[in-house]
Amino acid sequence: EWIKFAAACREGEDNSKRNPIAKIHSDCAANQQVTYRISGVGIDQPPYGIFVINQKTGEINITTIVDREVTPFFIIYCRAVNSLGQDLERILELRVRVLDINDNPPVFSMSTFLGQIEENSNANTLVMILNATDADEPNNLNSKIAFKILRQEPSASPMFIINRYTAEVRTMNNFLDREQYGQYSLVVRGSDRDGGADGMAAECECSIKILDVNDNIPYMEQPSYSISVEENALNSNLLQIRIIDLDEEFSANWMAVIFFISGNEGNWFDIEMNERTNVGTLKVIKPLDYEAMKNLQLSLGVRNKAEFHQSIMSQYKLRATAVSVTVLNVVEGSVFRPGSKTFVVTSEMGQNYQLGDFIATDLDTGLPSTTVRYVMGSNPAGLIAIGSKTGIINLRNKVTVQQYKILRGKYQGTILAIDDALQRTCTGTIIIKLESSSWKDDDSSNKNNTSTSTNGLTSSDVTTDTYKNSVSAGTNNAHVGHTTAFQITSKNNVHFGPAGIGLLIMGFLVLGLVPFLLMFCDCGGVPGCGARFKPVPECLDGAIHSWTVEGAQPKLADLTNICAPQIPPNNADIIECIDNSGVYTNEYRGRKMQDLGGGERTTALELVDAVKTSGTPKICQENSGTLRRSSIRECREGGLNMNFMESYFCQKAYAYADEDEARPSNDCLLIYDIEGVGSPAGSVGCCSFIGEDLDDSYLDTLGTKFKKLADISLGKEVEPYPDPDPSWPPDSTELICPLQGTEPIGSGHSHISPHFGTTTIISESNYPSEPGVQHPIPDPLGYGNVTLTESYTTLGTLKPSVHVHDNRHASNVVVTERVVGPISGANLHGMLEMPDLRDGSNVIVTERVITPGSSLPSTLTIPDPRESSNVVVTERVIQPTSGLVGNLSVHP
Amino acid sequence: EFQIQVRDYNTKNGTIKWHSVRRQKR
Repeated sequence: EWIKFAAACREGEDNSKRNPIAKIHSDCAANQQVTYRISGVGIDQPPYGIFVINQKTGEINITTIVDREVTPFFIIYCRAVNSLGQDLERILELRVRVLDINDNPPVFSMSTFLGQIEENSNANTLVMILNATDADEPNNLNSKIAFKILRQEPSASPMFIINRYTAEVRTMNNFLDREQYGQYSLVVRGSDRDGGADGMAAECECSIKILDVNDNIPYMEQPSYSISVEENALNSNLLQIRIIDLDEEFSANWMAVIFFISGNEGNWFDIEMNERTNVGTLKVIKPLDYEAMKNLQLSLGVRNKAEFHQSIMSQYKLRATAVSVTVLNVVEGSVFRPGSKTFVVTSEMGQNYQLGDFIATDLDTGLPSTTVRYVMGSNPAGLIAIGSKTGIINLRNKVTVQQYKILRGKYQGTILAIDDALQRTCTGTIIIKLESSSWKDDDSSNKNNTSTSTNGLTSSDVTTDTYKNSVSAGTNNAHVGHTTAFQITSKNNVHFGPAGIGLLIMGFLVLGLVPFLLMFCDCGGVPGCGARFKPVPECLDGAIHSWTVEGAQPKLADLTNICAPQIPPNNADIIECIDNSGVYTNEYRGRKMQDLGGGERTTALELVDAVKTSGTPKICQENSGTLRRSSIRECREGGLNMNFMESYFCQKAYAYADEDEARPSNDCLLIYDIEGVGSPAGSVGCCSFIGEDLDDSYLDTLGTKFKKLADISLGKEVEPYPDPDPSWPPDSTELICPLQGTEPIGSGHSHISPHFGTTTIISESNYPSEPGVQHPIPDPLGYGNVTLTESYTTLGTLKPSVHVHDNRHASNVVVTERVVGPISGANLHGMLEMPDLRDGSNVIVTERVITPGSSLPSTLTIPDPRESSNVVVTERVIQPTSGLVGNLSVHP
Repeated sequence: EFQIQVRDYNTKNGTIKWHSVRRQKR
């Protein structure tokens, strides 16, 4: 299989000046006439005629300009034939690759992307993903699009970040407030060549709508209300209460629900909400009684129809709004209460027999009315008459048989109580039950009359009937009816029937039996122990079991062991323990910002500070640059976050892999770490020098080692060191490890060799193996402490195969660089390119790639890490002023 | 032997340099 193209031509150019691009030759030409022929796409297949061959010399020429986007490569099938047209050789394939030029700009799939995000969303929440394509060669810088937010409207403060590569637009912080800005508009630029200055760019617009959440608490327009309402009246619009809520109008977050907290125990009031206006109308749905309650205090609360957002849930406190209600008195006059009254009439009752009275009640006083006069309204058969002032009802005459028949045993008439002053009339109903036995016929009438007058039991029956009628007329009627019955029966002797006497005897018997029953009661005693009360022992414990019976008594020590987990006093630190698995930068309005990702909430201020205050790496104390949060975490956990390491290195490598535009050498990661059993916690420091206007005054505060490395990264001249060893460069990695004058950081296992001069060695130790953490990096150098220093640059590109060394210079700095577990599929091409350390000292860079699992440049041979514990990939010594000598050496 | 030679464009002094292309195993 051909693994690379034999020849190449550049698209969009006249390549004919490079003709012949290839030539074929057969040894058969030595002794016979050979004719060379070619075929394939671009020759005898469309597009025709791109390649032609000189049949005699075998020279292949390209004739036209080619377009990689049309035909990315050609396969020219080459033949050598004799004069008879017979093949003299097996067919050869000449693969011609069309080199890509950046002739296609990025194209966004939409001119305007629409997105929406809830306000108060956490920082780093994904809002939308933009999409752009570039027709240039895939996996090439010409098609590598870098996205960048150019502008934001409103431009008050940047609220969004975009991932340079994935085009994911995320929230920068959790301060999105719909009530402040309900819509954001971003202008995003996508530039190929990874955003390089020579790239082609396209722009698109992002319209981001901020969705409302219920993060505003509603309140009533006024702090209190005062109203008055007439008694005995309903009111459908007693009070209008306007609710103020800043959330989105007409949404459930805005619509209010007013509820009674107290004061409406009688259910007199109701509140109806108008969802269009958010105004609540207080209604009276049950009449109030001035005589019962002259004032009352309503206490109202308000909430939203929707639940409150979790961000303000804790802030919501039920706040009562007072509504003072004054009940106005209304002259009500008199009414019959109850509205009807029942009497019983027998044939014994004669003329002017007084049945009772029916008196109206004055509602304004609650007493019998004194201002009314009574007149009969409906009075069937003219049976009764009422006293005009007294309200006493009398039989006008003895009821005759005819009247009884006309009335069919029942009389129902009305009484009017007329208040002349108020010009009001109220009506009461009189019901009279005519005792039927009295008027059956003339003969029986006499007999019944006799029996009625003599039989006490009959009177008792009358009482019962009356009582039943009263009950049917209502509760109050029952009372009245009972009174009436009592009046009637009071004329007779009260005595009990046999059943009543029997009940009384039974009652006494039961009372007498109670003490006897109690004596035999078990009262929870143990079954079978006899049915009697147990005496309570004299000791206080009584029947309580001792500890030894129920189990061991908990000792004091045990109790003290049961305690809640201790919470560190500073909870903020816990919050800051976030996983910095994703690191990406975003150039925003001229400022570089770096988001650590991982869902943490980072304010814009912190981001700015993170960039501007990158400085002294103090162990666990100082915020050092963009890795501030990470440092805290690392310190807390006592070890390096290998996920972060992996992410950082890989993303850096990837980001700088294909860049070739001029860029200052300005990125430096300094990490020192001492780990292992018994060692103190390590630390991570980072200096990320980005931008042209670099304020490097803080470098003065760095320690010696870090300042040295920072200077190297910045391309500054560093102090020369005496030449440590004439055998430089080292033939093996052992030569660069233990150096005299080394200042190992921490108390790791450093082995210092005396034969080296002052050379800066930054060291690290192995990492303890933990689940989910990268395996320890085998350290082929053999010494205990190593510091990782990573430096990438695109200034002064050196080919990966170049090995530069000049041992004439004495100053040497060992820089060890590691790439840990690159992301699968990441193209590491170019990541091993070294910076041009202008006029600098000699620098040895040791780079190692552990378990790559991805495509690597073919020039790099990576031993299988499973077969050897240590893998050293490249080691280069760079001396800018000397010639380029040496080559890539790989140490298994 | 039937061989293909391709031009090396990277020569700095403008001289034409030819490389024989050989089949390789991946």
